[in-house]
Amino acid sequence: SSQQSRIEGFFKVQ
Amino acid sequence: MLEARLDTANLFKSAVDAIKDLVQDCNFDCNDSGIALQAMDNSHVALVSMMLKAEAFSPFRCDRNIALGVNLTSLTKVLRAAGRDDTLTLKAEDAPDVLNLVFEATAQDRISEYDLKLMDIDQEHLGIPDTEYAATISMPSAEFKRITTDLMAMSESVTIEATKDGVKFSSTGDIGNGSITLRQHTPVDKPNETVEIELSEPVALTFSLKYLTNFCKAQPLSNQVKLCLSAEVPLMVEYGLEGGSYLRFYLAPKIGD
Repeated sequence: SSQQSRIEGFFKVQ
Repeated sequence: MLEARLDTANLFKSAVDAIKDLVQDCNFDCNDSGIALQAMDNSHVALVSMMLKAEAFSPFRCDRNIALGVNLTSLTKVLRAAGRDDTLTLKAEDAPDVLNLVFEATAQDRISEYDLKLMDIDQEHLGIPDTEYAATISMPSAEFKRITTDLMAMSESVTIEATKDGVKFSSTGDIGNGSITLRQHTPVDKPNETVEIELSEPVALTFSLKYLTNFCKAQPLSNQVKLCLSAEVPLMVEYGLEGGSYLRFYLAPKIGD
């Protein structure tokens, strides 16, 4: 089944 | 120092209420443009981004950058003491230990004043890139709440599919499956019931309903909600407030099959 991705995978830590 | 006054406490009460179950400790970053907040939920799946612009307050004064580290559960306890129609004034020194909140019920000549202890919060700040979304859906916020609540009964996830024919929310679970399709709808006499779909290309993404139902706690803030989708990037759910202020939620998609 589908897996939950994490938000940091898309938005870089500044 | 910070001094920011709202005509009615309602806006701030509702905004804090909308995010308090998603994020616990967060910084309210104050500067001359307004009060901003960015925070991830504990599992780092969702991100809250709130901007209350200086124009939302009257007066608004903040001469330098001040970070107010607040526990939202504690803030909620204090805000419970504010009437919805009270004026609300937030005050803090330049390097504050406390946030001072004053609620005034002008009709009753009643003034209440609270100091909320602040904390040092060292939080990662994420850079959110400007995104040209493949699909932007504007719809009644109550309708979005109803859809997420109804589909939550079927499954823990929802697939949101935007095409030129409309936007389809569908869920498959143990007991069966269900879907709701909305088409573009612009009633002249009821602008709050408008459904608008701006599409540059069709897109379909799957999200956790647990988070979406949580975002819907912001429903009292705005009659309309905006959903912005692009392939393989987080969904943005925006509740627009007066004067360009906003409460946005970002939700990482579920990926794979």
